[in-house]
Amino acid sequence: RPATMNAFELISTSQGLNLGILFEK
Amino acid sequence: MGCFQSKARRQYPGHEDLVLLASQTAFSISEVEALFELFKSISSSVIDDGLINKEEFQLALFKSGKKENLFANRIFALFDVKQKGVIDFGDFVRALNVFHPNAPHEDKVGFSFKLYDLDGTGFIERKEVKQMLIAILCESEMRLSDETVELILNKTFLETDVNQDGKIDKAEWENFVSRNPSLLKIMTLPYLRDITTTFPSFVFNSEVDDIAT
Repeated sequence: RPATMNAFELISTSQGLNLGILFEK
Repeated sequence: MGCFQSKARRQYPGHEDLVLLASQTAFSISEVEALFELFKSISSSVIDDGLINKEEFQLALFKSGKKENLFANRIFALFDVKQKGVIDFGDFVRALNVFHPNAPHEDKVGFSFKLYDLDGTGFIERKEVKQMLIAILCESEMRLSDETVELILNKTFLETDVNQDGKIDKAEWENFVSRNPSLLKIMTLPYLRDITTTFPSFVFNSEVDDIAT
């Protein structure tokens, strides 16, 4: 399945890009 | 036993700073003050000097300051616009402004382009996408063969690199994200709409008499 995905779709799932976590207490 | 410098720096932003930041962003003065509550907790987690260093940033994102992450490093570098190695409160507010639900779409597109243009050449190159792909595979502990990685890269560049010159320019990126809006989801933080409710303690340190959001 990953082979059918676009690289950017995979990249955007990185924890390092999830700034929302800063607001979760 | 504190050091004078760290004490001096740990001040609350003055009224003029708040007004200036509010005027430069989509945030109200009260919202800027609420963001300061968040900034304060992150910037004091390792060294209480009123600045966010890379370790503190990683600690806030991963609950571990030791975890190196390519994407967290990129976000840190983009927040640290003056390349000082630390994020000050102004940097923090102005960068988060791009993530506001009401921020202009083109700002989000521009920020995401810079995020993926790792070496800042003005193009997202195949080697950069490969580097990021390998990083996300390591992060998620997903194992893919080199052949599969190359297949993903081929497919990605077929979809994005319209003029087929081997790199993605800004116009190609704009075109691609307009067809795939879900890729910009990471560029919007709904929390920023409600920041004064998330950090209500800002009222105790408020510089404004009439709290309006």
